[in-house]
Amino acid sequence: TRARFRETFEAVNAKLGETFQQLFGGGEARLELQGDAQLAEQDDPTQTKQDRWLDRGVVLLARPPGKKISHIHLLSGGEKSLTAIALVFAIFQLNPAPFCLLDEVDAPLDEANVGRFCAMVQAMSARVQFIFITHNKTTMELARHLIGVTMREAGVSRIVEVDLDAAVKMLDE
Amino acid sequence: TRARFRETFEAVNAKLGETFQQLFGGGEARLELQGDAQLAEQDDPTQTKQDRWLDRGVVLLARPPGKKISHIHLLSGGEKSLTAIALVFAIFQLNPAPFCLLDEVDAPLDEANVGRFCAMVQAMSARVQFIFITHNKTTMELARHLIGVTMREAGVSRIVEVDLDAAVKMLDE
Amino acid sequence: MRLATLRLAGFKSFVDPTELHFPCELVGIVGPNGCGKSNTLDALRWVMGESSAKHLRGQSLDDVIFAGSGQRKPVAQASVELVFEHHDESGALQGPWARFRDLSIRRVSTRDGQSKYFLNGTRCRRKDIADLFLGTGLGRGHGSTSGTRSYAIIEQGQINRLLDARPEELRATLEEAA
Amino acid sequence: MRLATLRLAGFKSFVDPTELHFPCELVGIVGPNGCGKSNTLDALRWVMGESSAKHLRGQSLDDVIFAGSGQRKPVAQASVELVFEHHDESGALQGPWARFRDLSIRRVSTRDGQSKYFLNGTRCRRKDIADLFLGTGLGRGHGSTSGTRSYAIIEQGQINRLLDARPEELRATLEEAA
Ligand SMILES: Nc1ncnc2c1ncn2[C@@H]1O[C@H](COP(=O)(O)OP(=O)(O)OP(=O)(O)O)[C@@H](O)[C@H]1O
Ligand SMILES: Nc1ncnc2c1ncn2[C@@H]1O[C@H](COP(=O)(O)OP(=O)(O)OP(=O)(O)O)[C@@H](O)[C@H]1O
Ligand SMILES: [Mg+2]
Ligand SMILES: [Mg+2]
Repeated sequence: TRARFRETFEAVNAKLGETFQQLFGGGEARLELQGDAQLAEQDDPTQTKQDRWLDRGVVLLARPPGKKISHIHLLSGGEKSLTAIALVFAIFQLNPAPFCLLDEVDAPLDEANVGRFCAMVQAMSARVQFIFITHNKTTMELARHLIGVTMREAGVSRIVEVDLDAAVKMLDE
Repeated sequence: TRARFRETFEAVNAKLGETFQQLFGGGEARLELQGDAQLAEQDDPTQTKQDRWLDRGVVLLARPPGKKISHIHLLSGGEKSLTAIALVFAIFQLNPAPFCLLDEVDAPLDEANVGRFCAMVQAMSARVQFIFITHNKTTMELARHLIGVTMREAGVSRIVEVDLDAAVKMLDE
Repeated sequence: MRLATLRLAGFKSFVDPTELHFPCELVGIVGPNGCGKSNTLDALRWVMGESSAKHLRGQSLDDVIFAGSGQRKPVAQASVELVFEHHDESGALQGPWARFRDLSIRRVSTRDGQSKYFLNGTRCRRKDIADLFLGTGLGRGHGSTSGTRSYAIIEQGQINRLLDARPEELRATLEEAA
Repeated sequence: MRLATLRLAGFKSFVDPTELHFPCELVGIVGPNGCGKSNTLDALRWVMGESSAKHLRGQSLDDVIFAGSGQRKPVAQASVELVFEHHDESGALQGPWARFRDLSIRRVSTRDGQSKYFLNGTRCRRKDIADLFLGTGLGRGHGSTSGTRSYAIIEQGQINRLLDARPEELRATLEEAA
């Protein structure tokens, strides 16, 4: 299954490049095998190319537009969430599950990033059903059907039909 | 220092009751020594009252208005954050540090909870200086001075003076 | 295949029989803090076979059964049913479930920790439910709970978990996607 | 005592000399994702003595020095100065720092990991800075880094950390507040 992992790694890597650029409006991201950078420096002839795929961990490097490439822990809160979304959507496009459930993934994002996130969800919805929980008005507008949940009776959840205006009002309840 | 810990525990407990009620608009919260509930059941005469304070962990129980009291892991994302804020503010009121730095603590909160959070920060600002990072328009309105951070040149942060309108516009950049 | 209807009764804060409809590809769920939004996602994971209490934000599996509120008493069981829609535009049934006209799964659980699973109304094992999702990005071959922990379901506050993971864990996620 | 001015140079994304003014009790910081907002809080913790790279979201301490951007080269050092305002309305100096007319702390660090601390322009030890904050809810008696990890500074995404902690950790937080 080494060959299979290599295939997946390369396929996700290619897709990740695409989803990252769409979500950030530029820049790049890639997966690397742990120690790859070090290995290249050592250029150790005894370690054949084939062994490389055995049991080594995977790291993700990202470069938001105009910045230097860095490890993900140096990214900001919003940049990190957007990069994680890019990775999830890259895997999705390779092995599409029939539906995707998202619980407030847009919370750390600013409006520009929420806009690009919505555009991507919209495009993917041709093949995947999205069910998403959100507090963000822009993301609500993406939904073609909205489900309101209330607790008029404390402790007891009920469903109410809402349209966009009612949903936005609910935000300010 | 057992006696000192007991004093702090009881003082924070009393304050927590107040801050929780203000932030949730009702309900109650309290600290408990781990195992207290079990101890009460066993009513073990050998364990003197004094030992109770030795080395036992602390748990927090919370009851949002109209619900049953429960462990904090059963609370929702927003309820949990608001409860954590109540605890921080309770400790603060007992041992006020001169300033308090908050990084997007309002992100998981709905508008009603943001409103109560802002009212509390406003009241505490008589004795404590607050510096807070936020994406929320209601919280921005609380600030008497706003600092805008931009990266017009990619990768290089600069400060711009902003007023409320400019700050709100920045959100939609 | 897509989700069509979710029916809950006695599950977490949904004590009364409640129905959620998912009539299209883009469905939003909204409401104030603590009203029960994340509980609907927990119900979806639970009915698909999730067996870890911790992943359902509880300490034990009966934390999913309505535990009472200020006014109401606790109930004895939780029941969740999920109906799928798997006709394509032409009405033909597609995919691995073409042999079924309708497709619905159901899980019922009582306070003694026992769970019963049903496929189209007929009692079945948990493994039968897990097998339904195999290879769809929801299911996972290697024997753990059915795909409820897959990359297709992102819990609240967990989006960064994927990146905070150690390199070996990131590798495991990729292997699941293979 | 309150914060008055923060001066940064070469610290994370603030490569050019930059000043932030905190003229009152309620100051908001706003801006798009990745623009440098959380870096300003990192600067405040750093100048007050934070010594753990992990708590500054880096792998090593020189991750706080500007590492370059698309157009700019990395720099050799990071410098942060924090000026306090500790006159009360009547102009009198209050609190334990009354002996100082002005009060400012500064930290400068180079890529070899060496940090220099200054109190009102005069070189001092880190301990001298930590002592300033003792007993104010920022400082912690028991020898660890000065109060930068105290309850008075809540990092992004960490608000729930307090409640996710194990019972003995919650006890330790309370003991710090004693
Ligand atoms: N077994 C149970 N019985 C009754 N109520 C329960 C049970 N389990 C959880 N709850 C209630 O459900 C509420 C949490 O709901 P949920 O997490 O779905 O909220 P939410 O709508 O996602 O809110 P947020 O916007 O804050 O994330 C809690 O207040 C809790 O009291
Ligand atoms: N040593 C460094 N040199 C140059 N840039 C750095 C350095 N350390 C961090 N950065 C940059 O700072 C940016 C992160 O800034 P920060 O975390 O302050 O953003 P933020 O404004 O808080 O954003 P968000 O709203 O997403 O939380 C990253 O994009 C990173 O590239
Ligand atoms: Mg939720
Ligand atoms: Mg930030």
